[in-house]
Amino acid sequence: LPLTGKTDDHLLAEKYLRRFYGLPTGLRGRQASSSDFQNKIQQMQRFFKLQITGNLDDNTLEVMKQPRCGVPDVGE
Amino acid sequence: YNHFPRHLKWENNNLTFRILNYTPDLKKTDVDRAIRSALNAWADVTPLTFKKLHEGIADIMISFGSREHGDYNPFDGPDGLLAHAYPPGQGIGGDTHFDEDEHWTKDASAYNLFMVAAHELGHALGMAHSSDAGALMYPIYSFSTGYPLAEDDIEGIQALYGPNPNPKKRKPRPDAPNKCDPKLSFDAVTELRGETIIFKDRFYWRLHPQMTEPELTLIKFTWPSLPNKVDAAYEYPEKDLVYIFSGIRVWALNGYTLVDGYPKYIHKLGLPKTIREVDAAVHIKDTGKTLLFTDEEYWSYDEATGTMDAGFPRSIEDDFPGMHDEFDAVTFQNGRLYFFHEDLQYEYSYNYRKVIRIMRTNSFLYC
Repeated sequence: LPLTGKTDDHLLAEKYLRRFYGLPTGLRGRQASSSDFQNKIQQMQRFFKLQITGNLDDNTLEVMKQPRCGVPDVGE
Repeated sequence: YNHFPRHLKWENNNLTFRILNYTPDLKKTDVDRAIRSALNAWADVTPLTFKKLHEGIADIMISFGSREHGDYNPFDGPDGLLAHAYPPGQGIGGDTHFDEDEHWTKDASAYNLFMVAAHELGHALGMAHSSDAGALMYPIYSFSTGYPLAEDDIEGIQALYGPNPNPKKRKPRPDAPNKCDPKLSFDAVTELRGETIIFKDRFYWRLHPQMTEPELTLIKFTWPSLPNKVDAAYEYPEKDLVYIFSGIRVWALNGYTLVDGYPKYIHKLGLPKTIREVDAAVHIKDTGKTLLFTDEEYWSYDEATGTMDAGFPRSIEDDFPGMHDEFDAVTFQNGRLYFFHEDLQYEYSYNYRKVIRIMRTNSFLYC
């Protein structure tokens, strides 16, 4: 399937991690924001048993694009 | 399985629910039935009971809404978010909302209301998302028929409420297979444009040369019209097709896309009508032949002529010595045949006609 542009993917991921993994919203320092983002991606990759890279790779994006329930995954 | 923080649950076992509005996608009676069946799935394995209210405040208030629908937790239009529900508690606690922008159905043609309701009502009872891809409480939508709860869901809900004092006989959905289970067996293995696809129960693993870990997905997620159980599969690269066998039917894939005109009956390949399933199948590029394994025998199908070769079936034991005489799956890679029988994998040299190595089946998944 064709992939959307990188910026779109990053926005999608940010929105996804905010909603389901409690990624903080608002402006933050550059370093803190990037490590938060990676930690949240890792958390999501761990949950879905994907390879834990902390990067927004194709497999991670594919899961993010699947239809799903709107309740956050981080209940535990 | 997971629960919400502080293990939120209802204090009493006799709960009420109310359906506030209905989707126009389905008849009212179909919505009522989907919700009632979804509640019953949980009631069957717990002491919980559910009484329907037609007015007033119920513990679980069920509604359909679009975008921002009154809880500052908006939906997003078609696809994406399908529904959400709140954990047990006063006020909004237990309430369950479905995205009206989805197309709701009672079959597999779009989003099945019963499946989504069963998942959401799990939240309304205190179940958080499970990371077991076979569980109903896995956060990604999938369709299946039969009883919707897996063992994982049952253990989770019973940890909150205990078992049903009058248990009903239910066959739970199997949990996702564990790739490193030493007793792991495969249903079918095939190549697909350089990837390897391994079918097991309702799932398949995808091995890609650029992926270090196998990827596990529900068959229905990728191919909703394929059956939940695959018996055999093989790739015929000359035509860029992968054939998938289940019972007396065979489907064809071109890449990940199902080919029109399928399923066809396996008997069209020249197998006798007495054969009701193919255990394993493999295409050998060097000879142009496809071998179809059924019980203790195998058949040779000539792809070029589209006919079954004369002199078959032949005995597996006679022609493939040193192995079991029945197989679950077989694949051909780098000039070698890999036969799978239960938890054992036989690497077989087709040229030298002998077994080279015997390994665990799970070693194929890097275990």
